[in-house]
Amino acid sequence: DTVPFFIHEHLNFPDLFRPFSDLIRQAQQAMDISRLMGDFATGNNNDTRLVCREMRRNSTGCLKMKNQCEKCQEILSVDCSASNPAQAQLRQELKTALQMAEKFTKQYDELLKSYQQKMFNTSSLLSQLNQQFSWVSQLANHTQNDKQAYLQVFSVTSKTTDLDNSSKLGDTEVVVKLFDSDPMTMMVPKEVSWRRPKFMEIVAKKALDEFRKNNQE
Amino acid sequence: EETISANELQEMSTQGSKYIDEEIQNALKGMKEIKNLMGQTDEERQTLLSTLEKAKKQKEDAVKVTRDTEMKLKASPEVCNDTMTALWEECKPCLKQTCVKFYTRICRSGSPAVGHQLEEFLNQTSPFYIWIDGDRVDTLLENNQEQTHMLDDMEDRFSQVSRAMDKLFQSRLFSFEPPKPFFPFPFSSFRDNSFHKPRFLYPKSRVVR
Repeated sequence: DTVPFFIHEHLNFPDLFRPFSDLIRQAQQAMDISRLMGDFATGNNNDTRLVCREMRRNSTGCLKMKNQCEKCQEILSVDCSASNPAQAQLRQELKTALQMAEKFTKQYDELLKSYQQKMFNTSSLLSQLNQQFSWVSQLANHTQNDKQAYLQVFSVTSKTTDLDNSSKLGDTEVVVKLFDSDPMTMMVPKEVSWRRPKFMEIVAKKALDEFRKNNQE
Repeated sequence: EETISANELQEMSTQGSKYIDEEIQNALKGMKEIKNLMGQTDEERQTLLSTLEKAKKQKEDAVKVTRDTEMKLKASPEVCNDTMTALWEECKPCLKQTCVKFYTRICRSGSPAVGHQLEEFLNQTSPFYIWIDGDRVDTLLENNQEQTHMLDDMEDRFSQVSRAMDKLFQSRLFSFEPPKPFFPFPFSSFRDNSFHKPRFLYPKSRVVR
C-alpha cells in the first residue's frame, strides 16, 4: 500500500518521479502500433497488398490470377503421368505438402494476430498509465527540492469587482502554486467560507485540474 | 474584509497539500492496478508465445517438405512440354490483360512500366513452373519470411517495453516498507491535528479497534 509521501524522509519526490514519464514514453514508443498496423494488415487486404508488391517487384504476383484464365487453368490439369509416373507422383506429393504448409501458415498467421492483439492491449495499458500518472512526473519536474509543500497559497482575497462572467462579486480569489509551477488563480464561490476544510479541497482540485490541462502531453 | 495571517495561509497550504498528496496516492494505486494488469497480459503473452513456437515448428517442417519436394520435381526432366507450351502461349495474353487491369484498378501507385515488365516476365516463365504450382511455393516462402520478421519485431518491442517497465516498477515506490515513525512535514495544523499525528503516536489498542 502507498502512504503519504511527505512522511517518507527517504523518498525524494523529484528524484523518484522525474524518470517515470520518460520510461512510460519509451515504452509507448516501442509499441508504436501505427507502424505495425501498416506492416500487418489483415484478411484480403493482406493478399491484395502482397500481390501488388510482388507485381511491382517481379510480376510473380500476376501468376496468382491464373485461375481467371481458362487456358492457364488447363496447364494445371495436364496429366503427364503416362510419360513419367514418378514425376506425377512427386507432383501429387508437392500438392499435398503445399496444402499442409499453407494450412499451417494460415494457422500461424491467426496466432500471430492474437499475439499482436496482446501488443494492442499492452499499448492501451501504457496509454492508461501515461494518462493516470504523467502529471505526477510533470509535477516532479517542477520541483527543485523535496522539502517544499506540494501546494502553496499566496493570497486569499474577496472579489470586489465584477469584470468577468466566470465568477461573481464576493467570490474568493486564491493565488496558489503547485510546487515550482507558475502561480495560478482559482475562484471559489462565496458560499464556501475559507475557514471550511472544503474550501482548500476545491482550490487544490481546481489547481490540479488546471495543471493537468496545461501539461497534457 | 478579513485579513488572513501568514500562519493561516500556511495552514491552507497544508490542507491543499494533503489533497494533492491523496491524488498522488490515487495515481500510484492506479499504477499498481495497471502493473497487475500488465503482469496478467504478459503471462497470457508468454503462454501464447509457447503456442506460437510449436505452431512455428509445425509450419516450418511443412514448408521444408514442400521445398524439398519442389526441388526434386524441378530436378526431374520436364514432361508434356509441347502440350504445356501450347496452352501457355494461349494463357499469356489473358493473364497479361487480367494482371494489368488488376494492377491499374487495385494497386494504383506504381510503375507505369508494369505492362512491359509483365510481358518480359511472362515470356521468361516456364509453363512447368505453373504446372508445379511454383508461384504458390514462392508465396508460401515469402509469407514464411514475413511472419518470422513480424514475430521478431513484436518480440523486440515487447522486450523494450519490458525493460522500461522493469525500471519503472523497480522504483522504491513499489517496494518500500511502511513508514518509520517520524514526521518531517514542515507545516503546523490548527484545524485538524489528527491528520498530522504520526501513526506510532496512537496507542496500540486504538489502532486495533
